[in-house]
Amino acid sequence: ELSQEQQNLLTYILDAYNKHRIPQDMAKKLLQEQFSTEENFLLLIEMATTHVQVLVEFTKKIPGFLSLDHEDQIALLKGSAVEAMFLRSAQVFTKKMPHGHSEVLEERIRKSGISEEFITPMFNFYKSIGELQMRQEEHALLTAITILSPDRPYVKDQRAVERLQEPVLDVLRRFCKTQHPHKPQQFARLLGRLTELRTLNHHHAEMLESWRTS
Amino acid sequence: PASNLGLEDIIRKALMGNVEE
Repeated sequence: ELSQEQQNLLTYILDAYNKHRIPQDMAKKLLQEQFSTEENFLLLIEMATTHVQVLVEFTKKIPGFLSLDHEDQIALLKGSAVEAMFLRSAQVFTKKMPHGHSEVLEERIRKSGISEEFITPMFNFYKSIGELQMRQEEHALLTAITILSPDRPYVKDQRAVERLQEPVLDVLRRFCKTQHPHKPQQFARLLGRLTELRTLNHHHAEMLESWRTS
Repeated sequence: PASNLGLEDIIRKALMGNVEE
């Protein structure tokens, strides 16, 4: 079971996660309007920018984050922004959406000039997240854990970051045990997705390069 | 426009901004 302190940490992170999300008008725009390849590209850039702004607001609410060295805060956010973005997007694709919505979104991403070799692993990742049937709490905690990765480039005080990440990991581990009693591997699988995210992050950097070129 | 800003600029600006309640 979670201690009162752990329950508080969970509630705090979950509330922040639910509160800071992409505005609905922007999400609607993605579904309703028809755009050319170039407009798709610009819309995805706008979405990505908003994603980062929302992510920063969420991160500020993670207990202890603002007490970290300012440059370390930036290093953590820079290192994790893409991974957090993929996690959030995975949720969009695994949620039950009105008929046809996920197809429209997928079509838009496929028609934004991104090469197929980057698209396929991304949708594979979304599928693998879907298979885990994660609860909102798991999404919120996993996002916080991703952000609080002490091994990101340019982080100076790794120990301080570890001290923030460890309690969140512990809450996630306990939460998985109580919420998925018949799936003892749930916690390990969630951590496995973080490894997959690192690969996507790496691909993403290559993808941006190919996008810039084209 | 936001599309001209790099990731680090967006993060720095957002970190400096006030939290919207």
